[in-house]
Amino acid sequence: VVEVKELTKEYYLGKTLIHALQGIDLKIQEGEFLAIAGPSGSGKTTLLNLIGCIDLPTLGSIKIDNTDIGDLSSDQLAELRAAKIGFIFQSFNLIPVLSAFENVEYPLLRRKIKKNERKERVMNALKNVGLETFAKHRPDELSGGQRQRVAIARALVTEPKIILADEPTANLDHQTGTAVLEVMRGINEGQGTIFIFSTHDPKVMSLANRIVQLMDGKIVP
Amino acid sequence: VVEVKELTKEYYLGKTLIHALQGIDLKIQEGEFLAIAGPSGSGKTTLLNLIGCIDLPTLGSIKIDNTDIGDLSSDQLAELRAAKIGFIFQSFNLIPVLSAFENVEYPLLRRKIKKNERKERVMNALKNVGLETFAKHRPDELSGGQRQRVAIARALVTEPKIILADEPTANLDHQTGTAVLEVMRGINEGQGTIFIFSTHDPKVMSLANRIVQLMDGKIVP
Ligand SMILES: Nc1ncnc2c1ncn2[C@@H]1O[C@H](COP(=O)(O)OP(=O)(O)OP(=O)(O)O)[C@@H](O)[C@H]1O
Ligand SMILES: Nc1ncnc2c1ncn2[C@@H]1O[C@H](COP(=O)(O)OP(=O)(O)OP(=O)(O)O)[C@@H](O)[C@H]1O
Ligand SMILES: [Mg+2]
Ligand SMILES: [Mg+2]
Repeated sequence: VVEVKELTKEYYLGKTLIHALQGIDLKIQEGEFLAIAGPSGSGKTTLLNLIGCIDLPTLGSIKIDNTDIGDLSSDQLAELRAAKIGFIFQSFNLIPVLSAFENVEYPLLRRKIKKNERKERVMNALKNVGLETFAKHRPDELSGGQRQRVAIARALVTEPKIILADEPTANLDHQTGTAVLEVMRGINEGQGTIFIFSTHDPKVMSLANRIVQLMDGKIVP
Repeated sequence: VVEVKELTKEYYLGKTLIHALQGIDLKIQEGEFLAIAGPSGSGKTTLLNLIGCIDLPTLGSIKIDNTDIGDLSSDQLAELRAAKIGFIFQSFNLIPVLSAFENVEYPLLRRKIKKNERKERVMNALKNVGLETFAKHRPDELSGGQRQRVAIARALVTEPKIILADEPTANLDHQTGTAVLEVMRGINEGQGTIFIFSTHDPKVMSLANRIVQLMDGKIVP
């Protein structure tokens, strides 16, 4: 479903060249529950942002369902992203003026879904992350881990083919994190949804059916 | 050094009353390396924000070095905070337009410290968190864990009496997190600096010399 070849990402900082990713090759099949592990600064977020089509590579190619995303216009890329990919950002990226309910409902507004059905799907997603009684809270009226769980519910609600989760359990205690991971595992096994985690949480790695190690922008064989 | 009595924090959300903290009593002595543990939403950040004088309680009192902070004007409170407290926020709160170096240097600008000495203290703090080669990066040119470490360096550089650290290792891999905690432990043992952590990281709890459990806004005896 996802095929990455020779993927490279470089940044210039003044005159210094930063090699964030150096020639990554990776194939991801349907049903994978994949953990990308590696130390802070090793390139996990950079890799997820490229596979998630929210950043452009310096070199190399990414194919999703056999479509090379390099051949797409930015409109087509946005369309592919909205239809197939759910993204849980490392910094949550919730919309501050919207409630938890409205943040989770937001990606459903693009689709022709009736209001009742939207409400049912949003409340079900919030229930899956243990926040059904916090639907009216805005992000600044939630704890750090509660905001993170709203970001998870938002990625699950559109039932995408691929979910990219960047450190989704970083702000969650053991019990809450385990409960949320079990929900994700259920979706993965029930619907074949691909989950690609960036993580250093041992709980995530123990649930993964494949672990890829990143070090200084390269995959460690 | 820190004495908390009957500390209570309530929020109104529409007509609903949220009890974030309910009658907390806590005494913290010099040299303590204290972990406040508890599930997501239990009130850890709320408690740290009150002890850190960046939020006001609904009820109850907080004394720092025998001064009841309720008796202080907002200027005096800001003065106390700048002089005695270092704060590592759960969401880092770095200034986006400043480099890592400038973010760490910022709290030193209030004091009469010569530029050379400021530079030495900032580079030493960045070295302590493993980021001396990233001094020129802005926050958006850093990884999540690198931003978190800049926030840690910024709290350490003023050598405060009390450091409040809200989930300081959430975005760090095991090795990086352990290295940063060892630096903090060294400062705690060398200078008697009080560290109060909000955490659910077992590594932090294993280094703590005291653990307080929070559940639904109350201390679990
Ligand atoms: N815009 C940028 N400009 C310059 N360097 C950057 C930029 N974005 C990221 N980097 C650098 O690229 C490297 C990889 O960053 P990335 O965020 O992918 O790491 P990560 O594995 O997600 O780390 P963490 O676990 O700390 O979140 C880091 O060293 C970072 O400093
Ligand atoms: N401004 C606010 N308005 C309403 N409720 C709030 C507000 N701020 C926090 N809360 C609620 O107070 C409770 C305690 O929040 P707090 O941030 O202290 O928890 P926490 O222990 O730090 O959680 P986490 O581990 O997820 O960071 C939460 O249930 C949260 O929803
Ligand atoms: Mg990252
Ligand atoms: Mg918190």
